[in-house]
Amino acid sequence: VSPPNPGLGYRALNCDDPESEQAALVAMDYLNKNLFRGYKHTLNQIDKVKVWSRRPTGEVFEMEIDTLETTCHALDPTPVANCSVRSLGEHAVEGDCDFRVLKLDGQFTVLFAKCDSSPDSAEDLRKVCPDCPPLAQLNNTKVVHAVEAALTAFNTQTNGSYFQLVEVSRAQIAYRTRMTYVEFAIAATDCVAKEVTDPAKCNLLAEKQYGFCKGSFTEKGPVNGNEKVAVTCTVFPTQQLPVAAGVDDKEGNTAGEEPQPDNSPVATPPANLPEAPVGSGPLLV
Amino acid sequence: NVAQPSVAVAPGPVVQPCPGRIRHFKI
Repeated sequence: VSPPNPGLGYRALNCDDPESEQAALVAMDYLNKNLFRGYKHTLNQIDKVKVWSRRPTGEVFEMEIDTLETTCHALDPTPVANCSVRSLGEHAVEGDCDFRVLKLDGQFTVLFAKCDSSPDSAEDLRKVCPDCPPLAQLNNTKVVHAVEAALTAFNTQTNGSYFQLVEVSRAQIAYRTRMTYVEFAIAATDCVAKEVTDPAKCNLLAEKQYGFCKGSFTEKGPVNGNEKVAVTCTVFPTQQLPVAAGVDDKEGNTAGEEPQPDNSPVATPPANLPEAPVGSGPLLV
Repeated sequence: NVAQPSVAVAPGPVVQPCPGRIRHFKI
């Protein structure tokens, strides 16, 4: 009796086999090139690999991969190899990805990608750093206020274009010190920062120019009566983004974000960013 | 490997094919 579907079985491959690593690196490259929000991720561990033979030719690598968030924003053109992994003390975020990668004539192509991301537990964070603030909800009023103050401070001090907020990508609130730390992405508009009267009338430049900011906001305290804001922004060279899709966690948020209480649509790009592709091509959920 | 029948041969290290190595740290 012949086995059913002869020739369609899979072969198990060592997760640390160079061929597995090669497929995983192609998958990670694909993931990062198609991210438009949150942070770039780097390979941490290959969990499982099955290699299926494909008719008439080729092989499909079905892989489960664990990733870790880096400190480079998705819009940052820095190669991920040069990005630092987010440390445990900064409240690390991991990704859990399923990929299908086709190997044909020695070339790897991603056919399917799906990633969920989730922050490390608050308990784990306390173990490594009892005083480190955990990730905060991105729509927390303190976070929103800190981002507004930081962006205003940046626009007030810049001599160039007025920058609009693209997304808040990360936030931590240190209640003891009354400080809120925020990270957010910005985009240049056709308005001059020092001349803006109505930001709503500013339009994004045709050739998109993005930036990434880290800010902190200190609330007024009973002793210290002044608010303080500090912000540092890096403006990236103008860039042509690929047609993008999102990487979502189980709560419907992008990699690097805390679960949000609102039911934001899944994989909806933020304003000013390209929509997901329609039609044929690799599927990125 | 050649071993005398009376000498017990210690089993070699078991290679776990998966999951693979952790490059940074595990959450």
